[in-house]
Amino acid sequence: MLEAKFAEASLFKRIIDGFKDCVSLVNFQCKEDGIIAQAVDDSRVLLVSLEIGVEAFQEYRCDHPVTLGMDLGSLSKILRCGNNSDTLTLIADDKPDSILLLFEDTQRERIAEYSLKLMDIDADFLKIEDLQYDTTLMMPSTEFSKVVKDLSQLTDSINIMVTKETIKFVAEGEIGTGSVILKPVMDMEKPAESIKLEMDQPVDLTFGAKYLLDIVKGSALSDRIGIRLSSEAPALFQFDLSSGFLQFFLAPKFND
Amino acid sequence: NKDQTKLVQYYVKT
Repeated sequence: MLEAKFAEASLFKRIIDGFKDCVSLVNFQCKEDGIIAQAVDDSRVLLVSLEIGVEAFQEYRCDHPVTLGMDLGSLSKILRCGNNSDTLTLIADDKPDSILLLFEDTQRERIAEYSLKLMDIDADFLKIEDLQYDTTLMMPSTEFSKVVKDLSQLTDSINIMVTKETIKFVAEGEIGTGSVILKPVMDMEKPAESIKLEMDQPVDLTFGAKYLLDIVKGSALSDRIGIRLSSEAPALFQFDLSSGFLQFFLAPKFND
Repeated sequence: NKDQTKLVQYYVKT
């Protein structure tokens, strides 16, 4: 039996909205210590990895591990039926063919109940080794989102170059070029506005703009984004939850 | 022009 209660339905909505546009069919693996999910986009370039720890829930109980295969488009339709401030409880039995979503407005004694049919999803699971990245960046997610959206207007590829003191984003397109340079900055009054840079090796990487546009949809989950870059591996973009995270692994573009 | 690499070039299926 799974019973996972969010204090506010908006959290689960923001999580699903954060990656529903890049992957559609997802297996959610529910275990004693929380819920994890992994999915790769159709072009096999972007991987989403979600972990929702027990502390992110108001109440959590999972007696037996259970996998819930869901179509995010369908799930999203049901999530829109609840109000943001409702509590949301996900309920499934040990061998479920559907999941129950229970929205409760405790102040108005309003209870809404929906069930969503589950799917058997045959998906590969990719093993991602922990690795040393050449560069780690922490910055406001709104700032990263703006850079990506602005530069994407010019081109389908965005180049990210990091040197000791500088983070440079470059777009070269048919209508013209653009670049944004950011420097590490510590904002004592508003720590969330700070830009932190740890660089072991300079990096110069190019990514498909359309994937970056998908990634920045996770910005509603956290006011900070962590970006880890390496010449040898896909980049990692991470939004932290109060317990858990939403990660995107993006394969770079290279000269052929 | 650069070529888009795929995740399977980096990760192993389990």
